[in-house]
Amino acid sequence: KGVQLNITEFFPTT
Amino acid sequence: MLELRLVQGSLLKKVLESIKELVNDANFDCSSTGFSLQAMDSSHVALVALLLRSEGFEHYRCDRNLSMGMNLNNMAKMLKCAGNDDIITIKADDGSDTVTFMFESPTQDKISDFEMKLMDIDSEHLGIPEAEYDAIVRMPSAEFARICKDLSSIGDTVVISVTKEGVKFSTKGDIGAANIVCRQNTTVDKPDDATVIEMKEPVSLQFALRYTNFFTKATPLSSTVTISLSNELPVVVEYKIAEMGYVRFYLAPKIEE
Repeated sequence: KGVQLNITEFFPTT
Repeated sequence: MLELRLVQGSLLKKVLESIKELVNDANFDCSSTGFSLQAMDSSHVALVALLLRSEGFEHYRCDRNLSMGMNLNNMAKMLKCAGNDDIITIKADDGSDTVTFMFESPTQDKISDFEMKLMDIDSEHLGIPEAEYDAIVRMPSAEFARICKDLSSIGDTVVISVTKEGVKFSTKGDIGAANIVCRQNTTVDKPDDATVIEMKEPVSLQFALRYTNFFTKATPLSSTVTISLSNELPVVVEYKIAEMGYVRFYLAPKIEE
């Protein structure tokens, strides 16, 4: 079914 | 001192209805640019970014940048008490721990104010990089909502693939599989009924339908939706808010193990 990635893996914390 | 008067109050009602199931608590940020929000869902899979530009308000006073923590469910409860034709004014004093929503009927014969307690929210702010997307699909928002709803009765995830042929939405589940292909179609009576596909590179990404179905709660805000895709990046599902701004939903993909 695939692994759900997190949005924080793509967008850096500012 | 903050005072924002929105003649088309129904827009704010619709905004809250579109995000309250995805996000529980969020900071609304108020600056000279506008009234905005950025928040993740509790599992940090999706992110919502809202902007209502200051120019879209009939009156916009924001003396200094202000961040107001609100429980979105409670805010939605209060805004539900506004009539669809009401003018909504958001008011807050500096340092206050409350925000006031004032509703005026169009004929000015009923004026209500609802005061809501603010909350301290420790939220991470994420930097959303400007990206060139491999494929951008614009389609009727109701069609996208229908597709997400239909596919979620078959499976849990949707594969969105864009090729020269069109955009394909596919799912698989215990009872079987489904594929829905939408071809570019610009020969329609109304421009909002068109499906327009701009593709630089073919794209294929898998997403959880649970989230795309949350996003489609924004359908009443706009007759069209724009879906921007790049391989191995979060999808952006954008609903424009007439002449004021947007609600954008970002969703991280699922990848094969």
